[in-house]
Amino acid sequence: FPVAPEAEDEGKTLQLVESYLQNFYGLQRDHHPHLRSHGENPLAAKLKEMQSFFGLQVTGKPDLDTLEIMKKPRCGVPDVGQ
Amino acid sequence: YMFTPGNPKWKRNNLTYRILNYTPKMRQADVEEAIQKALSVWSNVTPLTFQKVEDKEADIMISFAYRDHRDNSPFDGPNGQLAHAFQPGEGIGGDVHIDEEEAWSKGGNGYNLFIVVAHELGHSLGLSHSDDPGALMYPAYSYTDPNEFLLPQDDIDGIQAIYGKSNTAVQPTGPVTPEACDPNLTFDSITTLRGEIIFFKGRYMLRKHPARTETELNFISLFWPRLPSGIQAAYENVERDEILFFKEDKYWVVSGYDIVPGYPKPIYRLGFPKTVKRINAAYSDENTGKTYFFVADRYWRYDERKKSMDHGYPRKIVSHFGKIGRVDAAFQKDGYVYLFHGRTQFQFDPHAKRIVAQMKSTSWFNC
Repeated sequence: FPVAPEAEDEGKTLQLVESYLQNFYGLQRDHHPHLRSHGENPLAAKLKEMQSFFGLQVTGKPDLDTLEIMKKPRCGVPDVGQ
Repeated sequence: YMFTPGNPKWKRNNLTYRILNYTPKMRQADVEEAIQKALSVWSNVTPLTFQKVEDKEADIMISFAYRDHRDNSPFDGPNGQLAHAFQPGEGIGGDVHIDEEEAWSKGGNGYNLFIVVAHELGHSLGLSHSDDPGALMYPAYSYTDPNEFLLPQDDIDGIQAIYGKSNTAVQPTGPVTPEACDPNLTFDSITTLRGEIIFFKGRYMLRKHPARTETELNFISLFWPRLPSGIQAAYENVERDEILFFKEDKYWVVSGYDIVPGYPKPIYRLGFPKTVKRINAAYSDENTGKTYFFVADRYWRYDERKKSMDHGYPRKIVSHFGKIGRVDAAFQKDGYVYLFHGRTQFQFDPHAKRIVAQMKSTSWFNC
């Protein structure tokens, strides 16, 4: 399959993924980037939650199918309770 | 379906709504019609009623808004977030906010206002997002022709779990999203498409690529927005790289993602008599250039090169294909013809002129 050109632009991808997970999965904005927390990367954990909700393969990585769903226009209500 | 956390619901069934402002992109009457239709989606399946009010506070206040509109949830301009709504409750509870910077329409271009408002009203009534890809409450926008819209069963189950069943004598039901490994899954039609196999069911298509194990479920409208749902027959003319779709007495020719201008056309142009009202199934043999059309218990044979029906048809299906009953869907792959009847699939060898195997209809989905 053709690779979506945007996927190759890491910076844009990461920004899309972060804002999507902040909007709809309560990903906390990382106010202390210089601190490394232990345990799973919170972004990967939220990504898995989102992939499971949409019936995607749960990889914890922003693969093409996941990016495709994130780009779809949608309702502004979070997929999880606040 | 999922309830909004805390299970908020309205304590009354007779609710009020008010339209605070309108978008300049649609006629005011079309906005009102879209909203009324969106409300009836939910009142048709519950005891709920919605009365329009002017100049006073309503339970559900509907408005078009720009970017930051003072509710801690700013809109983001064109695309992205289309609208949002608040769970049942006083004040802002139940209100629907629509992003004015979207291209609202009453048809298939831009974003259809009816579909989006119907979804938001689900939130206004206490439903959260569903993970059923066919549900109205699924968070990603997908277009369906409002005239063909039927509230899916998942949404009916959800809203009735909150407000109870409808007061009508006959309870309304809705379409169920097909699941590839459902043993009871049958198909409206099937066609090959550039090496893939596309199975049609209602407004959905299940897409099977030979190199991928999983099956992809999409709306037909994702590829072909102007095609109807419920495609009754389809076949690929490999030579011309075209797909022909049939529903009732009309057929469409598609090349790639585009419908060839001038279609749909009556099926009678192909040589069917007026007594034929619909086509049940079709497949095309790319080696012989002959296309087989199945109608009730008979079949016709069409010569793609001569562009005319062969003489001596229709003939009885049983006379050529054996005792397989009526054919719901058919396609040819790797020299064999696969004929579907309900939950059964027959593999027919056109050279040996006999059925060589019988499988379940879902055998292609690696269940």
